[in-house]
This record gives sequence, structure tokens and C-alpha cells, in this order.
Amino acid sequence: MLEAKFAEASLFKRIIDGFKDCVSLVNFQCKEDGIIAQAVDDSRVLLVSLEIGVEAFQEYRCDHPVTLGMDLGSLSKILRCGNNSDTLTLIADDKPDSILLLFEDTQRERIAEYSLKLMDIDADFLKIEDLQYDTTLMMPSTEFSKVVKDLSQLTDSINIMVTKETIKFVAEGEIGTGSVILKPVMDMEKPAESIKLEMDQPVDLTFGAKYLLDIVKGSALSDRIGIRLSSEAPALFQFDLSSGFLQFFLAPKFND
Amino acid sequence: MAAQPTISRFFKAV
Repeated sequence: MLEAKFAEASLFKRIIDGFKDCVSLVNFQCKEDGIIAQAVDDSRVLLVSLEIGVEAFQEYRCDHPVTLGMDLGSLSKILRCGNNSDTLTLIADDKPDSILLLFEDTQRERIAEYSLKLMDIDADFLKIEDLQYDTTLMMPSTEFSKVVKDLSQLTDSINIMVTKETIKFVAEGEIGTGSVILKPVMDMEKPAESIKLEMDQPVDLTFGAKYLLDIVKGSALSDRIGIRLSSEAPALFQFDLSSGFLQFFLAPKFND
Repeated sequence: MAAQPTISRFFKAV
């Protein structure tokens, strides 16, 4: 039996909205210590990895491991039926054909109950090993989102260059070029506005703008984004939850 | 021209 209660439905909505546009069919693996999910986009370039720890729930109980295969488009339709401030409880039995979603507005005594049919999804589970990175960045997710959205207007590839003191984003397109330069900054009054940079090796990498536009949809989950870059491995873009994370692994483009 | 490798080049199925 799984009973996973979010204090606010908006958290689960924001998690699903954070990756529903790049992957559609997802196996959610529910265990004693929380829920994990992994999916690769149709072009097999972007890997999404989600972990929701027990602490992110108001109440959590999972007696036996259970995998819930869901179509995120369908799940999203049901999530829109609940109000953001409702509590949301996900309920499934040990061998479920469907999952129950229970929205409760405790102040108005309103209870809404939906069931979603589950699917058998044949998907590989990839082993994500600890990778070595040359550079780690932490910055406001809104800032990263703006840079990606602005530069994507010019081109389908965005170049990220990091040196000791500078993070440079460059777009070169047919209509013109654009670049944004950011420097590490510590904002004592608003720590969330700070930009932190830890660099072991400079990097100069190019990413598909289309995928970066998918990644920044996770910005509603956290006001910070962690970016880890390496010349040898896929970049990691991470939004932290109060317990858990939403990660995107994106392979850089290589010059032929 | 830049080539876009797939993610399966880096992660193996378990």
C-alpha cells in the first residue's frame, strides 16, 4: 500500500510541470524511502531523474515497493483539477491498475477524488554514476532561465564558457549574435541571488537550445539551479527540493 | 557542424 500525502498539491504539480514537456511516459518507483523516477526524452539526448524524499511529504507510507507507470499528459490533466493549496494524497495498492489522487481542502470540507489508469511502460533504468565535473555553478534559476530564453531566440545552439572569474553564454545565429556574461557574486542580503562558481578546469561547451528550454521549465521548483559541467560527461542541471531533486543530464554537442 | 550524441553513450541500462 502506498499513501503519499503532499501538504500542498502545488508541489507535485510543479514537479510534474518541470519535466512533462520533454518526456511523456514515466515509471515512478515508490519505495520505503520515497519516490524516484527516470526518463529519457524521445530524441534520447536528455535524461531526467527525479527523487522525492520522504521529508518532502506531510505523510508517507509505502509497505511494498511499487512501480507506477504514468502518462504525464494524463496525470497533468488530473493535477489541474485540484487547487494549489489543497493537500494531495497519492494512493495505490500493492499491485495497482490505477492510482487514486485525493485533493482535500480542509478549510472548506471539499474533497475531490480522481483515479488515473496506470500503464505498463517498458523503459530502461539507467545507472547514473558519480561523474567528475570540471566546473560547478550555482545561480538563481530565474537568471539562468532568462539567459536561455533570450539567447534561444537567435540560435539552436548555446555555448557556455567558464573561466576562473567569468561565465559566458554565447549565441550565434543567422539574424545576429548575442552573449551574456555573468560573474560570481555573493549577495549577503539576498543569498538566493548569489552566483557561486567553483572551477577546476575551464570549460567551453555547446548545448542544444531546445533542450535547455526544456530544462528551465524546472525553475518553478527552486529559486536556485546547480549546473555541473565537464568536457567528458553530460552536463548536470539540478533543482533541489526540500528533500530530493529534479536533475537533467544533457550531452553536449561535439564538433565533428 | 556540431554533432549531438545521445545520452545512452554515457549511461548504461541496469
